[in-house]
Order: sequence, then structure tokens, then C-alpha cells
Amino acid sequence: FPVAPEKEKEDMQFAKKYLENFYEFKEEKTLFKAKDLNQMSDKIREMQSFFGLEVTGELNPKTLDMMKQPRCGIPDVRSYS
Amino acid sequence: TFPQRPTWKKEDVTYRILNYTPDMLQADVEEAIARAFQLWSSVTPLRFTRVYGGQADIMISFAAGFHGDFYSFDGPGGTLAHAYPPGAGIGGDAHFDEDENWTKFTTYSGYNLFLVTAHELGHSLGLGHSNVFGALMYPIYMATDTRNYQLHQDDIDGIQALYGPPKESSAPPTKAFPPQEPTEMIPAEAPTEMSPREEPTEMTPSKPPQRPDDCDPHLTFDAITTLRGETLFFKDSYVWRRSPYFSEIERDTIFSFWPSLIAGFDAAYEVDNKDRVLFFKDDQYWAVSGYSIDPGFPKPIQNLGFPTSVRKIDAAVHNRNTKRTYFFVGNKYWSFNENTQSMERGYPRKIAADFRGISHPIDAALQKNGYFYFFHGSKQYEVDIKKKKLIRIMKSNSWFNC
Repeated sequence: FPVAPEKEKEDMQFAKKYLENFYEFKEEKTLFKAKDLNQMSDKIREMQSFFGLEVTGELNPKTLDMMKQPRCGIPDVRSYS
Repeated sequence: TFPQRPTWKKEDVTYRILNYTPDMLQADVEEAIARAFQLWSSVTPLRFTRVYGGQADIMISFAAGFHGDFYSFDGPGGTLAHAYPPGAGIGGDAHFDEDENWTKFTTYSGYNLFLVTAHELGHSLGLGHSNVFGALMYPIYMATDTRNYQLHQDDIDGIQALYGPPKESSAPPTKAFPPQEPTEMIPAEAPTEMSPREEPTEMTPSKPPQRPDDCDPHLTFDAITTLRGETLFFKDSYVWRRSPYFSEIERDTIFSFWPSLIAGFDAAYEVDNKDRVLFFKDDQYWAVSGYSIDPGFPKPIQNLGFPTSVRKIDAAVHNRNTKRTYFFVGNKYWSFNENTQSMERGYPRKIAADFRGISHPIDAALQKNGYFYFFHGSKQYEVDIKKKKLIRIMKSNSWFNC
């Protein structure tokens, strides 16, 4: 279904935080919005691939549901820091 | 494992419990933690000793929100706990979010401390996350019966890659815990909304009636509702989905959207400003938001203010302008105030008295573009909302580009 607009923004924020926490997504503010979205799509793909979801790079309901599951706070991927 | 594969360079590892959660008896906390260590010691040469003061290799604590490291906890749900790979200082330590409800049982009403501890100790010993569904090191919490809990082969392979197998030929790596742990039965009913990992198994429901042809001139509907700008038409177990974003009519089944809802709705309507759709079947109703069913449903329709003499409703439609929902039963209708969540006084009233030209029961109702559409058999009646005046009569499936 289409997503209720204000919810869409909330979901996007939630997903960004999730990808920062667990997939080393760093939102580099660039002049090109498209580039930001591509970065995020890449990280969504990485997360979808990890959990065996259909790899679309899109924040679809199943991907969002998976992000909302209770979990461990350790990243799923990480370059040691 | 973690990058550079940090491990303990010794077989005797110490741990200390720094504090306790008030959710459980201290003895239950200690037992859960001891069993979690036992799980790992049974498949490696490692031995774990509890100390009661000073610095231990693995310091275990409960805390909420910010707790002195760079990874603050996030309140109930979300992140449950985290732990650090082997190393000095904070290395090996395991932190549990006190904002969660910790339990020794396996239920949906709390998180099983043994399971989460066993996972976190995997990190304290150097394991990263596994993407093998069902492995202990899978990042997402799975409510699992913990009697006779057994490590997944993936977990055993991972930890033995770091420390090798146990020295003496110990008990087989599967951990046969004495069934001393009473587990509160997991509620019989499965959680209503589909958790993302389960794909709806292709149930073979008793043979449903065939999907009628879109342009069958005798097509009738059980219920119709809008949903986030789209319009859904229900008949038996089938849904026709009309979207302003696509020209094609999409054909689906109720099961594909809400697997746990029963087919054959009597009525449905959307309260758009709450992003909520209500479905009615016999004397019960459900509320959904998108794909997920709101918790606590179904509820009896009497909750809305219907007398017990009403055992089912024929149709429902929400008027966005007045925030009133009209429920149609036989030749009468009720008006429900969505703001006060109560039936309006002076109802039920006769449909024919207020909607001239509508002199029969209504199968389904829809509000669109300032009109009501009342469906009766294979016809639909377009009514001006303000004047409550019949404008024209069309075939029920005129929405399907026939």
C-alpha cells in the first residue's frame, strides 16, 4: 500500500538511525540528494541481503518490519573501531 | 567474528555480575547467566569462573539509556543488549537494557534473559553476528523454548574456529539442560501480524468460490473501503484494488494482505486521519493500519454502541467532513461520532427517510469525491453527501473500466 506521508518521513528517519547503528551508514550531506539516497539504498541492500530479504534497496514494509524487531545492539557489519 | 579476530588468550575466563534487574529474582538472574556460560563451555576448552569483586574479564550489568559507553540504550524494544569483543577494560563486558522486561520464561511478554545472555556472551568471546536464521548469533531476538536449548551448528562452528573443541570428550555439543525451567506457555494464538520472516505458507483454504470476472454484469460486493488514497473492493476472499497511481485494477486476495483475517467481510471503512481501516464480520470488528492488525482485535461490535439485537452490519462509510461514520443495518442506519467514539443520539433512523431514492438494504458503501456510493446487488447509487440526494444509478463494477 502507499505509506501515509508523515509516516513515510518517520520511517525514513528510523531506517537511517538503524542503518547508522548496524550497517555503518554515514549520512554525508552532499549537494546531490540523489547521492545521499544512493548511499542509503546501498546500505538497505546490504541489510536486506544479510536477512535474506528481497534485495531491492527500497525501504519496503518487510524491510521496515525487520528493522523494528527487537535485537542485539552490536552492528551486523563493521570495520573495527 | 570481529575484525582482527580478537579472542581470549587463555582458557580460564572470569565474570562478575555487577548489578541485577528488578524484573527477576537474583537467583534466577544468576542461574540464567550461569547456564549461558555453560552453553559455551560445553563446546570449547574455555572455563568460566564467577568472581564477586574487582575486575573480571567479563563484567555483566543492567542499565538504561546512557550508561557510560558510546552506545546508549533506546528504551523498551529496539536494542535489548550489547557486548564487547575480548580485550582489556570494557572488552568482553555485556550490558543489558534495563528498560526491557527481563524474564526467565519464554513468552511474548518479556525477553528471556538466558537467551539474550547466551547471545551477548558469544560477542564477549569474539563472535560477530550470524545471518543464519535460527542461530543463536542471529541479531534478532526469537522467543524460543529454552528447555534443552541447543546451539545451532553455525554457532558451534564459529566458536570452535576461535577456540577449538572442548578438551576431554565432554557431553555432545548439544546442551541437554535438565528441564528444570518452567516456561510460561507461549500464548496459544499466534501473533496476529505476520512477523517479517514468515512467508505466508500457501494455505490451501477450502476451495473458495472462483473470483468473479471484473466486468460480470451481476457482480456484487461484500464491502468497499478507501485505504490511503486507494479503493479496495471485497468479495468473498478476493480484493480488487483501484489505485490513483496505476491505471490497471490489481486483483489480490485478502490473505495476501492480512493473512490472519477471515474472508467474507460484511463491511469496511477508513478513518483517514487515523490511518486506520476497520473490517466487520458478523458481530466482530478488526482495525488495521496498512498491513498490520492493531493489537487487541477482534472486538465485539457492541463496543461501538450497537444494541445486542444487532448481530451484524451490512455496510459502513466514513464521512471525512463531519467525522461521522454511518453504519447500515437492514433498512436503518446509525451515525457514529469518531471524535467522541460514540453513537449519536436519535439513531437508528430509516435510510429511506434521509437518503431519498435509497429504499433497500445496502451491501457496501463508499465515500469518494464528495459523493456516497451505496451498493445494492449489481447496482450502485451515487448520492450527493450534502443534499443526501440520489444523483444517478450505475453498475456496481463501473469502477473497473469495463
